[in-house]
Amino acid sequence: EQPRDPHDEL
Amino acid sequence: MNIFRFAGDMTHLISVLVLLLKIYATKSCSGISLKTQELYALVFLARYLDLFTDFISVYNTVMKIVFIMSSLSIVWCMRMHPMVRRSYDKELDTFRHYFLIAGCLLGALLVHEKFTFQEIFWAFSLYLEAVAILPQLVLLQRSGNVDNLTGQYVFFLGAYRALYILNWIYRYFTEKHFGRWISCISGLVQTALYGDFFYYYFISWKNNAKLQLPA
Repeated sequence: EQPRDPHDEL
Repeated sequence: MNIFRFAGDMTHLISVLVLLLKIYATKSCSGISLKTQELYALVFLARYLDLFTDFISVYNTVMKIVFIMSSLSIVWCMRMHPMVRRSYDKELDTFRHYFLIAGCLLGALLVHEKFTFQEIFWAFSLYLEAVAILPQLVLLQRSGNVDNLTGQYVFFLGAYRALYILNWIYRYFTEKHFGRWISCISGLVQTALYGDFFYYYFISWKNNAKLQLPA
C-alpha cells in the first residue's frame, strides 16, 4: 500500500 | 518547495500580519468581516488536522501553527476585545456564511481524493478557502471606502493564491505524478473571485486615488 501522500502544501 | 510556493506562503503570512497590525495598531476592525475571519479559522483547523500526525518539515509545522494561532486570535479579538469589538460593522457584515460552510461540507462529501476523515476535511478546507473571502468583499462593497490596510490585506490574500497557481503549474511540469486537481480548481475559483477587486485596486493604485468599489 503506497504511503499516504501527506499534503505537503500549506 | 519552489519559489512560487514560498513567495505565496510569505504573501499569505504578510496578509495576516497586515491584518493583525491594523487591528492591534488602530484597536479597530472597521471594514473587516468577522465572518471571513471565522471561515479562515475553520479552513486552517480543517486543513491542518495532520499537524501532529504528518511531520513534513519544520517550516511546514511552524507555518501551520502560525496560521492557526493568528486566525484564532483575530476572531477572538473581534469578538472579545472590548475596544476592537465596538468597531465591528455588525450591521454591514450580514453574509450568511453558514450556507458556505454547509455547501463546502456537502461538496467535500461528494468530491474528495479518498473517503477518509482527513481527506474529506482537507477537501472541505480547500472549497471553503475559495469562498471565504465573499463576506469580506460584500462588506467592502457596502462600506464603500476601503482603508489602506484593509485594501492591502485583501490584495495580499488574493496574490498568495495567484502565486500558488504558478506553483501548481510549475509542479505539474516538474513532477510526474503531480495531480492535485482539487487544489488547482478551488485555487482558480478563489483567485477569480478577487478579479474585480484586483481591477479596482490596480485602478486606484494607478491613479494614486483612494480605493473605491462600486456599490
